[in-house]
Amino acid sequence: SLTDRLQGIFGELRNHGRLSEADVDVALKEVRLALLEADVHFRVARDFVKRVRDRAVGVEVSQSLTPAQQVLRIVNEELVETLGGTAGRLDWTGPVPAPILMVGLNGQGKTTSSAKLAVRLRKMGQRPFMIACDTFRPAAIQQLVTLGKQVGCDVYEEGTEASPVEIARRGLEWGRDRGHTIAIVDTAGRQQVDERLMDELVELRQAINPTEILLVASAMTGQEAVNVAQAFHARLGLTGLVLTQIDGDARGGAALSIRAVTGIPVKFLGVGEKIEALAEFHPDRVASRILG
Amino acid sequence: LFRTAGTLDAAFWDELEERLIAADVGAHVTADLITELRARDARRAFASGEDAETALRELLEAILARAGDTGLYLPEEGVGVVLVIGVNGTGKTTTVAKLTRYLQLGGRAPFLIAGDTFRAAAIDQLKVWGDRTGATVFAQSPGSDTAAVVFDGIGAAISRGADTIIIDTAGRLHTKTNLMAELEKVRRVIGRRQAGAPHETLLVLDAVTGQNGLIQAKTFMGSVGVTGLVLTKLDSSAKGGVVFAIAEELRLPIKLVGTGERIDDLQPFDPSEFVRALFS
Ligand SMILES: Nc1nc2c(ncn2[C@@H]2O[C@H](COP(=O)(O)OP(=O)(O)OP(=O)(O)O)[C@@H](O)[C@H]2O)c(=O)[nH]1
Ligand SMILES: Nc1nc2c(ncn2[C@@H]2O[C@H](COP(=O)(O)OP(=O)(O)OP(=O)(O)O)[C@@H](O)[C@H]2O)c(=O)[nH]1
Ligand SMILES: [Mg+2]
Ligand SMILES: [Mg+2]
Repeated sequence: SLTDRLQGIFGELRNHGRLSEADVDVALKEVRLALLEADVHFRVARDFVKRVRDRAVGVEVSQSLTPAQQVLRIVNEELVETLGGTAGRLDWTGPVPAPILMVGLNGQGKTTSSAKLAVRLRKMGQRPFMIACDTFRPAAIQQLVTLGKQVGCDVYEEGTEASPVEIARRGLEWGRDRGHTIAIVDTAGRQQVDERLMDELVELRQAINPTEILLVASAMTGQEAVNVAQAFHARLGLTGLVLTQIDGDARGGAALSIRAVTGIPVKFLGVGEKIEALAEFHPDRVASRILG
Repeated sequence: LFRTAGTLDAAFWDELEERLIAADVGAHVTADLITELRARDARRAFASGEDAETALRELLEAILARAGDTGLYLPEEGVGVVLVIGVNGTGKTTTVAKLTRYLQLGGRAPFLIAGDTFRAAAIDQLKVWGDRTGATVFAQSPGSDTAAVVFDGIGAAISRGADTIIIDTAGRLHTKTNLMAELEKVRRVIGRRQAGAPHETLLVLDAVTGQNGLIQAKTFMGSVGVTGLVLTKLDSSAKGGVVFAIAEELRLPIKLVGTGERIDDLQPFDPSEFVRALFS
């Protein structure tokens, strides 16, 4: 683990008074390695290590902490700060039903997260429903309808013939008539390099003016997390990230990369396949996981 | 460690390292590659950056070559069985459909088993692909025991004289011991129902996956054995570089690549094309 590696490096440093540049640089080599192993984007890792270096050099080696612990504490603080805490705050101001748009690459957990979010919002006293705007993937609509039935949540769908924009517009009217306060709009997975599909999302955003646009991404996403988030953010204006599959052992460095480069806050964590498996984001827990 | 031998300076090596990391090759494999290249440069300087890159490409192709045969092997006689596994959302069900079409074009008539009895509309999803390809889909009701469905499905396929069976399974994180145990049971049941099967156990890996891909491959391999990788979503911006660590540590070859969401977006793996694309 990183703790052990740093302990090994600083083992001999017992009697020094302050952390020297040389000591810190040796330690930060290990930190950078740990971040890369955790799938943190290489530029984000480099910038992060620079910030830690500025904070660590010349720091008095405390009586109660070993030098390794000292550096680690700074690393941890910096990580928690960067991941930063606007935990789980969703916005649903504006005309009801407030639309929440779920977007992201193929297979990351958008449909499952839509249902999870619906249940959570209902527990918070809202009246959510879901709109099935994935008209492409085989049985995507059935998937959302089945989940809706499982949790007793309305799902508006028009099959695969209408366009996502039409379905979303008519869905909002339908939801308003039934007294729903929030509309969770599930969309088809797509790659950010597919211009046509990105244009479709922009069109959808313009049509329904969402109060939240959430990027859904798996914790096992590698270096491309930055390119993906930047592209979706540039075209749509993302308001938050849902990081899924945290119940696995992927370190989740994508969360740091996305947050550091786009400023998008992590709003929720997917922590399992079941509907209850949605957790609030706690930066300290994700930080220690990234460090391994 | 290395004196700057010829024209290649520290900036060159740093930039090369960054490109490899950016492609998800990983810090360790990247470090080994750069060390090897710099050692060669020290013995006899590369004339240019291009020469160093050519040497790198050769090293990468060599790693893939050591991983083993990229062919898909199904028996000429009797029924061939393909088991498709992997973590959630990587493209297993879509790959089953694409593989069905691919094998149909080669003269086979795959019979599909809907082994995902858990996820909402998983069976419906495979049935749509069955309709589109004309392949028979064997399914029981959602919530059925997967091993039982697979056992009965193989029996049904054999009694129909099927030449190929492709088994779709539920996505599962390799960290879930109960789900991995279920998969091991499915594997045993397959072997019991049909001697020699499964002939191919394909691990489906999403190209956007980072270093966790290596742990996925290790765990699935240790649990049920894997004969090859299907690397999906290569139409994304991701390079899939984690496959080099997988090749190096596990000798696990990539057999197929997925390049889109449509039925014909599946190709046999081409190592030199893959390595070339890594740098484009
Ligand atoms: N273990 C785990 N699995 C998850 C989580 N969230 C989603 N999944 C699973 O991931 C797979 C993909 O989920 P979907 O909701 O279908 O993903 P999607 O983004 O809607 O997929 P597309 O619509 O095809 O782009 C399914 O097997 C889900 O059960 C999570 O937090 N943990
Ligand atoms: N762009 C792209 N999308 C793909 C590819 N292969 C699969 N997909 C998409 O990825 C998403 C998930 O595909 P599935 O086949 O449902 O994945 P799965 O592994 O069966 O998912 P679970 O059964 O839930 O674990 C769907 O939106 C597919 O269309 C590919 O090669 N390229
Ligand atoms: Mg979906
Ligand atoms: Mg599936």
